[in-house]
Amino acid sequence: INGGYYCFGCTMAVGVLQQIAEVHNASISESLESVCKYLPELSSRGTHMRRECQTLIRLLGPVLIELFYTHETPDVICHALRFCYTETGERECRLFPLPKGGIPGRLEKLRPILRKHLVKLNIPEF
Amino acid sequence: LEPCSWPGLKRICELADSVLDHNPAVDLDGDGFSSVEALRGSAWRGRDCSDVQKNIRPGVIPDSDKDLDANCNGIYGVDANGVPYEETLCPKNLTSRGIVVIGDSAMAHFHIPEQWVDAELFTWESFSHLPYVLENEFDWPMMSSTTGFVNITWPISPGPVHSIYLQMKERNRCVHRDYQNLAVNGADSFDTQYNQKRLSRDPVNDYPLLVLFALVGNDVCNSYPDTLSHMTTPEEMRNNVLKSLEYLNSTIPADSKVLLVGLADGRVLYDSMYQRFHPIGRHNQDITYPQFYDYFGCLQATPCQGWMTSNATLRDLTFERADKLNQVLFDVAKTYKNKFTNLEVNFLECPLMTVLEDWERVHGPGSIHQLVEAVDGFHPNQKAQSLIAQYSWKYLGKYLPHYLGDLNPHNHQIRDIFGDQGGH
Repeated sequence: INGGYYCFGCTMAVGVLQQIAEVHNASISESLESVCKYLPELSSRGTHMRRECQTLIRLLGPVLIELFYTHETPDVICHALRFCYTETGERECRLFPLPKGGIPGRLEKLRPILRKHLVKLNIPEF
Repeated sequence: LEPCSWPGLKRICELADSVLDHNPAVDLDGDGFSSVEALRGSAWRGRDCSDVQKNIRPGVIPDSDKDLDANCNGIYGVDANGVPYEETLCPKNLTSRGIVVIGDSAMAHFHIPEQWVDAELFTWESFSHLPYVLENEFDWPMMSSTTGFVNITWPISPGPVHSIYLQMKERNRCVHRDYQNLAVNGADSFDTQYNQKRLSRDPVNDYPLLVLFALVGNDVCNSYPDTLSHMTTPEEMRNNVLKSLEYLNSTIPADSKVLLVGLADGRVLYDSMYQRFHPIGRHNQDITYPQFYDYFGCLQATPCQGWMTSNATLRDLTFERADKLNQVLFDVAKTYKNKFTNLEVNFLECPLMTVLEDWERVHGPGSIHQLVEAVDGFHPNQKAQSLIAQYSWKYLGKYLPHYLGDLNPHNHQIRDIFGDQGGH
């Protein structure tokens, strides 16, 4: 529920990425660029891991960078990207400390940024 | 919104789906053994030395192995007198036994590298092994307590490797490559009715087996919020285990041995982790294990609501059920010890519990976290896997030595003539 494994994976990945940039003193865009560099070109099943990763980063990179610079928590970012959500009747799931205004409040504030990027991505929901 | 339909994630999701049938992906002759490593290949079952001939695979009782290595143990050819090595070095009167584990993620050795989650330990290089890890379902059977056989020196999989298979091979080098790890993440005694059918053994033409039936958690572990009502009942457990034993009796060679391994008391996890920071919260010191467990539970993605919870009453109720299921396993082993024609059954209390107790006695209170997987805060880590193997081996040697097969007096000769026997 509430995004399940996808939400969990997104929150962990965004959380780690944020901290890597901080600990290794790299910018978010540098970190994002590095994400795919170390993946092998091909897996044993012929999946082009690096190419797939690059596609994903090209797609999500700009919105991620902008959300990182507004200092949103990984929970807010993954809700913004719709990997996480709160189903009717279920409690809100959150791993990181609660942001000021709560997750729905932050999402409301981020609406213009999200609209700008996610409409470009041609995701029907936006 | 379906994330798996996103460009970039689509292929990765497909790769994840492709590993879900848990059968070797590359197995040309369909004998259940593969010549490639990942995707349920030789990391899980002994490497097939001919993937185009069904009668050549680990575990076969060979005819003479004069010209070829029918059981893939690396011993073949003839000596100066023309006598086949297999005859002299692995004589027929020697009891040889392969090893099989039917189990869950603890037996498959589930492990997510800490370097992927803790920013301070993070290296980009650690991701170069990502496809290998995905293709092995995040499991490391090649380093597990039952079928481990290799010391991988990657920093993402640290720790010593000891296994029952390696000890059995040390005892009798003729059993080289005769291992099958059929464990599946999340498997309980119901899933096992299906999973056990992946066992590849000819009851007539293959050597007998030592089978570990080790479902140490999932009959009390699930992700439902009303977790208690989804746990296996004692009646269901008895039914499932008996069905499994009947199935094994009808499909594995005579003189095989089965060890029913008890469920773990997972209360120890919370007790040893609750004050510690999860790797993702170490840098900012803002996420503890109870917070991580509760988040996992909130998404209903947790492997175990019953153990991974800050609710002490729920943990105690989970223990009560686990204890009842252990009683069932104990009773079944006692009642059916010698009732099956082809196998003997015995019970072993979950060795992890003894390992943890011993560790705490030596290393002091609060030290148990050193044996728990840091990322999931749930599974036994590499060090624990190795200690489980050492404890289980000692136990078997002391109480059930006939489970281990015979000591081969020709081990030195085998080593001198055949070296690493072709490796794994």
